[in-house]
Amino acid sequence: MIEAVLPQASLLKKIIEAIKELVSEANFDFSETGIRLQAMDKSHIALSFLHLRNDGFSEYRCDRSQTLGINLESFSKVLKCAANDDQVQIKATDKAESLSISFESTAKDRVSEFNVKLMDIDIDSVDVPDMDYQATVNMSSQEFARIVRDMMTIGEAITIDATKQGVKFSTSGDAGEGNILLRHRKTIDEEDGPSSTSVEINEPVSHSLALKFLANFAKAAPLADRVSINLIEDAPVMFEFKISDMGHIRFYLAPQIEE
Amino acid sequence: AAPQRSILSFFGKK
Repeated sequence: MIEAVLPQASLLKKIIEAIKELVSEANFDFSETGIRLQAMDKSHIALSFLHLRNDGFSEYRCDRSQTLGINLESFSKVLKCAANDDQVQIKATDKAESLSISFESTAKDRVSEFNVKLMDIDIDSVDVPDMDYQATVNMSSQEFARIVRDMMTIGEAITIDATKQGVKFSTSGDAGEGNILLRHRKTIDEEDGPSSTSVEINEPVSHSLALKFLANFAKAAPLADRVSINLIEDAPVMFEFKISDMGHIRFYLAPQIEE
Repeated sequence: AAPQRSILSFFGKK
């Protein structure tokens, strides 16, 4: 038996919106400690990784570990039937054929219940080793989304250069080229405002990435004020959005081969 | 466009 309650449906809506463009169906692994999801896009270039800890839910029960295969488009459609402030409960019995999702209004005078069919999803999962990143950029997630949007008007690929001075995003295309530099701030405090950027660096590192994937990652911006971009030579770049007090979404993106 | 590597060329399958 699985039962999990979140006080606000808006959080679950944002989580599903953040991954459904990259992954159409995914296995949700429920265990005593929480929920995990790992899924690659069809082309195996990007990996999405979601972790929600049990203590982030207002109620959480998982009697035995269970994997539920869910079509994310269907999940998203059902979640659209919830008001943002509704409490949401997800429930599945052992060997269930569907996931029960119910919403309760804040006044507790309206309760709706939906069922989404579960599916067997045969997908590859990968082992992600712990890595010592050479550079970690911590920046506003809104700023990240804006840069991705701006760069897409010019090119298809983006180069991220992290140095002690800051982080530079650049692109080029038929129409021309452009770059945006965010200077490193030693401390991120009130004075600097939430838009400031920090770069923790051991060695300068540079990666070239396909912009269309970053546009998908930027859909996680409503979940977190900040995003961290973690870079290491010759390995996928990791983008992390923290989900307040309960976990994170991480996206790993394989770099393009530098020409 | 530049050639694109796959996640699987970095991380092994479980």
